[in-house]
Amino acid sequence: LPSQNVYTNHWAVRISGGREEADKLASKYGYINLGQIGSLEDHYHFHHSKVVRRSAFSTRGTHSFIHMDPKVDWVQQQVVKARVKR
Amino acid sequence: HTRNDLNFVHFNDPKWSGMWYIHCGDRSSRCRSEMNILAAWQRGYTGKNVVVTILDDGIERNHPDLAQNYDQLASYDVNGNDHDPTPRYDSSNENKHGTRCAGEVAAVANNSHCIVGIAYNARIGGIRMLDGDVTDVVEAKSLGIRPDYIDIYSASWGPDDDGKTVDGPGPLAKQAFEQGIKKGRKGLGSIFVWASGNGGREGDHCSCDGYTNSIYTISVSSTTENGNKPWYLEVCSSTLATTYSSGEFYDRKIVTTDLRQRCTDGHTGTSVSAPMVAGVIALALEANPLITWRDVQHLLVKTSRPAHLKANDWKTNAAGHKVSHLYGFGLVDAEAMVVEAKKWRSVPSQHTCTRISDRRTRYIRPDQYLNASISSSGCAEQADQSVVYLEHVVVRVLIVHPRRGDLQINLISPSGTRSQLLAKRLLDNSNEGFRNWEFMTVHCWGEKAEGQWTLEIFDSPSQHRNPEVLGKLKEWTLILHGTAVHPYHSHTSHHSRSRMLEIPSPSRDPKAHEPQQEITEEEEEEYDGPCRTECGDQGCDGPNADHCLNCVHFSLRSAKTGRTCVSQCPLGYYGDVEARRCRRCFRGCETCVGRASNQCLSCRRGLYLHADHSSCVNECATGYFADDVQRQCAKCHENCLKCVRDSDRCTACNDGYSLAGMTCVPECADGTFFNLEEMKCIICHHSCATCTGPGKEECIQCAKDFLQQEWKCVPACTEGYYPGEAAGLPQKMCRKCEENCLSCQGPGVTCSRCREGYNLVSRTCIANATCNNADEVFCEMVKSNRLCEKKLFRQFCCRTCLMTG
Repeated sequence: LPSQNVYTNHWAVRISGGREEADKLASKYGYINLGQIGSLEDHYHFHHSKVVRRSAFSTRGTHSFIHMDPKVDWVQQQVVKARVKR
Repeated sequence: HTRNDLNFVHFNDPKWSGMWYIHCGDRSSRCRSEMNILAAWQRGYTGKNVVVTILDDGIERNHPDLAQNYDQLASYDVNGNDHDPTPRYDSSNENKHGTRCAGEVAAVANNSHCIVGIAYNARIGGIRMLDGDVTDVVEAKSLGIRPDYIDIYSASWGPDDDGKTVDGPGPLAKQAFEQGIKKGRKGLGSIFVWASGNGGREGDHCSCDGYTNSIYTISVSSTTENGNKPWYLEVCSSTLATTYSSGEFYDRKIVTTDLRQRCTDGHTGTSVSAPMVAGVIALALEANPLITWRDVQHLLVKTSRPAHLKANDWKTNAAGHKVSHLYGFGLVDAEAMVVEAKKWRSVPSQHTCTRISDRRTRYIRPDQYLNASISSSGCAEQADQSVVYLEHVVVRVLIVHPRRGDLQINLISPSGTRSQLLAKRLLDNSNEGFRNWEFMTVHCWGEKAEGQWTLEIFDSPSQHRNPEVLGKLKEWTLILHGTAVHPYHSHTSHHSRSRMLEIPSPSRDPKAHEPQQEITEEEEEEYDGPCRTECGDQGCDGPNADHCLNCVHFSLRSAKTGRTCVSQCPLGYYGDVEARRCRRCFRGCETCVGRASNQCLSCRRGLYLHADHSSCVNECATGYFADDVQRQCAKCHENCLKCVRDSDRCTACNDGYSLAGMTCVPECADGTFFNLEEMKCIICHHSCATCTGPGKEECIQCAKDFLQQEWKCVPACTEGYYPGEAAGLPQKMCRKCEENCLSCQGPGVTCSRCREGYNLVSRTCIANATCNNADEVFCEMVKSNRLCEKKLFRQFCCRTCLMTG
């Protein structure tokens, strides 16, 4: 069977303009900004508590308008990656 | 087999004698200490001031073998989004993996507990990231935690090793790797160590794992005690080095720390090999903290050896390196690593040369080889991309194919080295092909890049396929990484330069030689040609700077040793303006303003400038650290008493402060702990007298009137426990009653209440259903043999016989 993606309620977003700008955009679309992703500048980790935690489909709703915001350079809903301890 | 070396070092850790991969434990038996860890220790390297973290399911930070080396600043809980990477405990001990790996790196030595880590004085942290949904964000966050503080990241996980998965880091994790090697360790590059896969039995190939296959990770495989291929091991061309690990039941295993403060010698697979190499690299970093991420890979290539490892594909590449698809360059050698690291000069900068094939689709016909070649100059025409000497070679392919597992791919270098980029994978039925998948080989390391590279693809159908559907190679790209100059020979110029600085010799100035060929013998008697511009108003008796009769600026050296004119004094001298002479600085000064010991401005290699005294010293005073880049003693952070490598990497603190990892934080009063997020002392849970965090399970000592039970402080012992003395502790401890006993008065047979299904017989709990048909004769036998007095036989008819009198 082809592998089926499992979508989470976490997003990676690239926004220039710093943490403040990221916070503003997060709240505009109902996300919580969980902060910068490691040491990747301008990359932020967003979480949306009203989106189902695990889903077989990329969910749509007002939160997905963030994809169209001109201040957002790039956004990606996070998919579960099967990882195995060796 | 190496010398029996037990007498050199002995530790009192109970499993020390079983650590066969470190020392020869028994004079009469064979031993395997080819990893030369003991020898590296004997040279004084134990991982001091090196920070390692384990990316895994957490780390038991209060494990007695880890607590002393545990580093909170090298730790984080990505799953829980806090600073505590303690694993989640469950009945199956599912989250033991990180703790097991951590012990192999930095278990404390000589503490009478469990084992000794390979870098037993290194700092060890854990990043808890596998106990939840793993996403690209989770991986990128984990790989980028404190890159200036953490030296080595060790990971023993990856995509499934089921023989049918092809997967690797997502875009964010890829960026995190790139950021790490570019900016981590203050520009020297983070070191990522990765366990190659465990899918040997499934016919998996580690080229299908984008993590071990990355040029940024050091991919490590395993061998058994006897040098055989373990059943779990995957072959591939990106493996760099190997360590010992478990094998068949008759092979000895690796011992390490385990969850719930225990030790284990269970099966370890490749997972233990990554932390073993991380430990060895920690020793090398202690020997030379300035080596870069690429230096570490060069060191492994140079020092790892085939030893007694058995493989039928050992070959010597054109650069003279022995390499195998099972073991890379062979077994790691800790002693060779520290010895080489100590004298290592960084390799020249990394260049990358990329060549893309033409976009002509080539059909891959079953049972036939498809050869596609690219001719490369190593980008000789572009100086910033020029690769003459190879390091990693990457091949990116776009292949469509009806059954991916039927493909085998080889790469043949211009020198004729053939590396197998992919072997047949019987379980891989996917029709997805390889969409810009990158294969990597280290087998051409050190070879020349220029010439014809051939990609060889073979399709051998392992089951019936539609003969009309052919595989296609749509495009392939050859990415050569390496250096424009020889990575080691180029050091000669460095060495001669440093010699030149020590003994300045004007004759080494190439300009001074330029006109020499034009001089004829008769000109020696009376010279009327032009003088060097450095010559003064008295002119010269020859064309060179040492022919001047006086100088415009400074004269260097004496008439006896060959005086010459220079515009600026060389290193090791200062310009005496009045006398127009270059005079020697004090011994050890590289530049100075006078000849006194306290007039130095910079120091020679190996010495450090003490800014307060303007003098050069071998070792920096307390409160300062040796900055190897600036060659000066720089001040530690104001709260540090001692520090290493950076002002904020403290190893001892001023009064009123204590170490948290390598940071000095204010000492908190009893009943409080220092919170790193809020940077202040916060009250412990009311049951704790001292603690490491706010939870009731984070007590170090219990408050008055509380007893320690398991890892908590409780007002009274719960069911199944009795209060007992604890050696060395002021407060009492709750100890477990005898098995199946709900309450007891003390140790041994003192039970007063039993668990359901058990009955109290002679103050011990006996299962209800035992022996309910015992007759008198049988009971007489039980009684005459006094079976009820023996613990082993207590369950045996005692209750029934007692009831029947």
